[in-house]
Amino acid sequence: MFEATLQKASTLKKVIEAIKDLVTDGNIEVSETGMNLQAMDSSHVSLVSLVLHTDMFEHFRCDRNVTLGINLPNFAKILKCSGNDDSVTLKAQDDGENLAIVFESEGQERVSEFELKLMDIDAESLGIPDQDYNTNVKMSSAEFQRIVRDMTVLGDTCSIGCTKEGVKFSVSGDLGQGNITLRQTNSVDKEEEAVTIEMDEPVELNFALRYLGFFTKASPLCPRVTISMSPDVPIVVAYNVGGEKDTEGAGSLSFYLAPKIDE
Amino acid sequence: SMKQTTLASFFKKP
Repeated sequence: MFEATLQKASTLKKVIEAIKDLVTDGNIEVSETGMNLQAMDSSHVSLVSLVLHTDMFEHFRCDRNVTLGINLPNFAKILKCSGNDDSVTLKAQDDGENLAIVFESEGQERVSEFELKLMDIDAESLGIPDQDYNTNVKMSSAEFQRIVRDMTVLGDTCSIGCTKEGVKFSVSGDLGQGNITLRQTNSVDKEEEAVTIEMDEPVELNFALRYLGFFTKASPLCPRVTISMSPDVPIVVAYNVGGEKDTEGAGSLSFYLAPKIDE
Repeated sequence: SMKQTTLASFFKKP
């Protein structure tokens, strides 16, 4: 059987909220190392990779690997029933048809029990090459969300270009064009707002803003986001889960998006 | 115009 308790149900709620509009059904693979989900959107343009290590759980028991086929919008509906400071316990039998979800308030005076029906999902998985990226930009997740939102006003494709000086987001559409440049900041009052760029050579790629917009739904998870790019490969937009700022969290939520290319 | 690529062109099926 599988049984795991997270002290903060809100963390799981934010994770599922962040992916449920991009991916409807997904298999959560549970093993002794933790919980993992890899799923693509219906057009196979983007991919979500969620890793929750056992470290982030208060209690984690997994006797045998289990695949939990989950309808994510329905899971999100149940997670919305948790209180702000509730813990959450997930339980499943080896060949069970349901996932039990139990919320407990801090003082344990309120206990809510739910069951979510599991599904058989025929999910296609892809092997993501373990590669070093040419460019890694770390910035405020709220700032990234704002830029993506602002770019969407003007068009549907955003160019992201990075040099040592800064990272430039550009868009053009029927009503005109725009761009926003963030300079690398050495000293800022608020550490969370710093822009740091590690790069080998300048890179510029084009991406569909619709998908970048989906990814920024993960902003409540972490004040920082890491954007990784290399020429002619999918971009990675990654958030730590259950960690602080730039430090390695006990988990991660990464989004991959295939670039747009000139025809 | 720009063409959207898919992930299958970059990531392999295991």
